[in-house]
Amino acid sequence: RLRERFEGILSLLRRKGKLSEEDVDNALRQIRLALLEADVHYKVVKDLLSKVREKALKEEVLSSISPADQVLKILYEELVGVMKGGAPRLSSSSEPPSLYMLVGLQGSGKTTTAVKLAKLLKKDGKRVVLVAADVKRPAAKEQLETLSKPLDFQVVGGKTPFDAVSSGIRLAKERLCEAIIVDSAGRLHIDEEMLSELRELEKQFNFQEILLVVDSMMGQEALKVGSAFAEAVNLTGVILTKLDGDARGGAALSMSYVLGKPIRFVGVGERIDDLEPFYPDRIVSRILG
Amino acid sequence: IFSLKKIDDDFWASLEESLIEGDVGVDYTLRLIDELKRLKPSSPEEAKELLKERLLSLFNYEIPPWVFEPSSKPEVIIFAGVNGSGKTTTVAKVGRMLSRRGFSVILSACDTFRAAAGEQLEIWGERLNLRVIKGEPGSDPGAVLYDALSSALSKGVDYVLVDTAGRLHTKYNLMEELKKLGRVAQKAVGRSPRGVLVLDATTGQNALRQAQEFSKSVPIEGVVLAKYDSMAKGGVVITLRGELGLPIILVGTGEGEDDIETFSPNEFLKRLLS
Ligand SMILES: Nc1nc2c(ncn2[C@@H]2O[C@H](COP(=O)(O)OP(=O)(O)OP(=O)(O)O)[C@@H](O)[C@H]2O)c(=O)[nH]1
Ligand SMILES: Nc1nc2c(ncn2[C@@H]2O[C@H](COP(=O)(O)OP(=O)(O)OP(=O)(O)O)[C@@H](O)[C@H]2O)c(=O)[nH]1
Ligand SMILES: [Mg+2]
Ligand SMILES: [Mg+2]
Repeated sequence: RLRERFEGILSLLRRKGKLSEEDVDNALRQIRLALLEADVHYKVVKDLLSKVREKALKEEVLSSISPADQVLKILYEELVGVMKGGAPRLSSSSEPPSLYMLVGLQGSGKTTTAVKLAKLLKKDGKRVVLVAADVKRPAAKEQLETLSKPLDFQVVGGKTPFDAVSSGIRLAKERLCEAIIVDSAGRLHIDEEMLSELRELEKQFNFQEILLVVDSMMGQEALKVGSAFAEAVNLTGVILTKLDGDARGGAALSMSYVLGKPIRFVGVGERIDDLEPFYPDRIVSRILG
Repeated sequence: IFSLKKIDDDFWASLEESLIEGDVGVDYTLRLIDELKRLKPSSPEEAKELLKERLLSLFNYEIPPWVFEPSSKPEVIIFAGVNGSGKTTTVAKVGRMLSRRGFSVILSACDTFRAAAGEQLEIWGERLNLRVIKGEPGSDPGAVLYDALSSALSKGVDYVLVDTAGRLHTKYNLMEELKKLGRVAQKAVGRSPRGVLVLDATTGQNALRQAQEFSKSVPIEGVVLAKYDSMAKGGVVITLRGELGLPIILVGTGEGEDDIETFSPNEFLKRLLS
């Protein structure tokens, strides 16, 4: 349906010579529906399209040789502009070990992504300690251990997330490991107690990066989820998972818009190798169908 | 929106945004608003009542009886869905719910793929005093199911709840594996298993794709809306019900073993139209 909408818009606009303001508004109406179908939050759609409209209504666009393509180019660039990619590698602290934490909703892919990131660091020659800071979920530590077995990473746990992180730091210093990746428990963005736990962890430890792990099939809730986590801790970026599915991924746009933080990596499968750098133009093409 | 003073363009625009924000989706939102406009409500309150009535009629179904008692023994229920949606936890919760009702239950740990999946269900089984049948990691899920069903048949067990590996519906071989699991059940007990789609309440429009594709691999007879405590509206279920005729049967309301309820259309609409 998304594809039909866009082809409809394109053919409509292309049939015209010069575009009128009404033509642009008709096109934007269709584009709006297409973006909403792609799970982009309606407030984000509203704001972005008003910016597109302003640019599209310039005389040089309306009477250019191919105004339809001009308008779509403006739309494309506006969306790509929101989603500037960040560095697809974890930043290092001036003094090792660098401490990283993954946070996010239940089931978003944190545990799997923690090991994917560890492998990435290992490829860069770094020694990594994984911290099982999820003390709630049954077999959470076993999951980390099983996933990291082939790569021979140390996995430490603890009675509380704070104990686990402390143990991780201690072990990393003993073993001269450059990086510590903390896998935290999934939590709801409306769970005040669990968000406070993250705040406390941030206060107690010096995190080089805190990344929000987001399921690419999330719907309109993305805006609320992003702002709640960003309000609790200083996020340095987002990792979008399960992009090997067929979700449009509009949540990525909403997230980037509300956080102003870059999406750094994307998960494209369940294997430890299935992590790629984030390319804004690819996800925009995906969202636009 | 319904506390606005009158029906005007602003009202319709706000209502549209409210439904979209509830993940109702473009098609159904436009359809519902169109129908509502034609009924010419005289006030926002009346509009709300009409919309509520319209949606209640969509959710006017009986929760399938096999959710409350076996239609034959064993009642085999396959819990399927995409990665991380809440299947394993839901299987534990449903197992607990049924055993508290006095039924005998076996949990079949048919996720032999994901790291520590068997251990996760096993821990739930120990906590809830429910029997878990699991296999070696990497073993054939069909073989595990066969063991669970053989045991259920010989012991006259009421329910076999089948936990399966998360899978994206875009993966052909994984969807074929699910089909095969259904065939194993069919062959072992002589009738088709019940398929239940476990759907994360924060999922957007991809939910429709999930329901459509999973239905091709196993007969999906109901949807469990997990993580409803996220306060997401779960509006996608309107499309699942309207387009695919799927009943929403249970709602997951937390991470504990008792955090499950039968679907209440009134509660659902109250949240959606709040
Ligand atoms: N297809 C696919 N599956 C993924 C991806 N990332 C994670 N998964 C799967 O998603 C499911 C959930 O992943 P987890 O790593 O357990 O998620 P989590 O955020 O740690 O979950 P909680 O700890 O319960 O909050 C598992 O089945 C993973 O294998 C991905 O990029 N693609
Ligand atoms: N808040 C909340 N969390 C839930 C609910 N149901 C499941 N979860 C959590 O969601 C996460 C994933 O649950 P699982 O049961 O492992 O999901 P799954 O579908 O079996 O995941 P895979 O087997 O990896 O595909 C866990 O952290 C659960 O505790 C629910 O109703 N509410
Ligand atoms: Mg985890
Ligand atoms: Mg599972």
